[in-house]
Amino acid sequence: CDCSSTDCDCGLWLNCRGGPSSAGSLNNCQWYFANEFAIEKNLPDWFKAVQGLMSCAVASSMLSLLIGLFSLCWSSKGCNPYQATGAFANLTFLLLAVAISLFGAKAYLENKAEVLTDKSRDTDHILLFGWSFWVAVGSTALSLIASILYFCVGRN
Amino acid sequence: NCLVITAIICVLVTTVGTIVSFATPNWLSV
Repeated sequence: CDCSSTDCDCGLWLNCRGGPSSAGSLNNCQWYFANEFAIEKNLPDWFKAVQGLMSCAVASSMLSLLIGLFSLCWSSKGCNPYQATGAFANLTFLLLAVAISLFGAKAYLENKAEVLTDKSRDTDHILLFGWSFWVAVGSTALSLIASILYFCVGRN
Repeated sequence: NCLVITAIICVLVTTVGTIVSFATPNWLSV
């Protein structure tokens, strides 16, 4: 996402310069689909694949939440809503796992992104994995736990 | 029961986490 300058943050759909997170405004951010997909067209295929996988993961997780909430006040002998919720939670886990593995591997191999840096080095020009990536990693672990719990509940 | 409540909380946190990471510009930073 052309992060050549310092204070540059890069997401799946927009990049920002000058520390947007601290200011809380999107004035210095650029959406990838602005100006007729100007930035999106130049993104590598693996990045587009991560965008697609994350979009499907969002849809799948919302479906599992919907069915999970629905199953709290609905019971039927014909079908088991817990198994359905578990299946969607498991699908979310698979999609997230593939997305973060692909992003992590490609960002490390092609852009030399790092998890932690040595304090003695000049950290101004080093690409680091940001908190959004780690939130996605946490969601992956939780979706696996949720799917196991729902399959356990569904079997009883 | 307790297991169902734990499971629904996990799904809820997963959904919120997925949406937050999907929409925020901090996957990589310089």
